[in-house]
Amino acid sequence: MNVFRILGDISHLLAIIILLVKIWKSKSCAGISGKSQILFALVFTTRYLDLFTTFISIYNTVMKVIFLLCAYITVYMIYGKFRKTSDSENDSFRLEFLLVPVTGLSFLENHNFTALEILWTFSIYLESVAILPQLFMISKTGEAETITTHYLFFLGLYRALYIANWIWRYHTENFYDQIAVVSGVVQTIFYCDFFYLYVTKVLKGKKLSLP
Amino acid sequence: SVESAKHDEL
Repeated sequence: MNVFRILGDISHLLAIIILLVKIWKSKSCAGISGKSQILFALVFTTRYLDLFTTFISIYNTVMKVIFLLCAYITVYMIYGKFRKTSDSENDSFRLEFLLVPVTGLSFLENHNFTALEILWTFSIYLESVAILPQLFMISKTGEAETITTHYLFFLGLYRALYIANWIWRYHTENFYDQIAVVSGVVQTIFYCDFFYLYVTKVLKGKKLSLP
Repeated sequence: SVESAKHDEL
């Protein structure tokens, strides 16, 4: 464990909590892509199946449970409790355009051809594109609530910090997981234009609105 | 490259 990974996990947890609080407090999931949240719940479900087979540490187990719970509560709030407030017509990204290539690739490129490993690989590839429906929705509506931009900032920051963690682990433990690294870099690249808008607009107190 | 047999990251 290193500081980049701890900060990354905290950033990830913070993002998830910001979103939960936003939906719960405002009793609305306007501007939030329910599809992205479904993909994140799927990412955690397929990645954390080893929760019952491999014990890494208390921290690892606790965080996995928290992430799983928060993901499903968020999906439940969007499609259950506050479904009347979800603008599903703007949340129109075709999930099959993501799920089909990700599934195919996880069978082609993996560390070993076992069920758990393929599901883990699937979750890694899926996570790198899971935010696309949300970014697509913002590009369609042309704007995002400030609290949603903070959610996206910490969500993007978490994988950027993981890249620092992988560089650190490569130099200190000669540990290197090519699938996670390549996916993580792709995932972070998808946030770059958002990071630019966040820094140039939101941090200057303006509302995030796309030109 | 030392690939991860055990996935110890979240």
